[in-house]
Amino acid sequence: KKSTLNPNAKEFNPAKSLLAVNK
Amino acid sequence: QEPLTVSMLASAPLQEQKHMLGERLFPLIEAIHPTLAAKITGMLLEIDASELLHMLESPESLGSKVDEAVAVLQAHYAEEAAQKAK
Repeated sequence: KKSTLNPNAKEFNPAKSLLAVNK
Repeated sequence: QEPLTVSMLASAPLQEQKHMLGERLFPLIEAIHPTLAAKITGMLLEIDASELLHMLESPESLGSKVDEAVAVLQAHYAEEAAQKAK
């Protein structure tokens, strides 16, 4: 079956604050 | 982190809803596919919020959707490469 997902979708960038916490 | 609920989502504007879902989905997707996580999360965020909430609670559903996204991406990249080779 054909997927409905769009390979041209915009990338999701997680919030910078979360990245800071993980450092 | 407290679980995301329908009522929490419903009280947020549409754009904010997707962002909230993305913040929850991203780490789960990153665990499966670290290199493509940002792209896959973006693709999955085009799906209905109700379906995304279900995926957050069901690793199996999320996993199969991530597999589907990877297959779509790989086909897309292969097509792009073929176009360039012409």
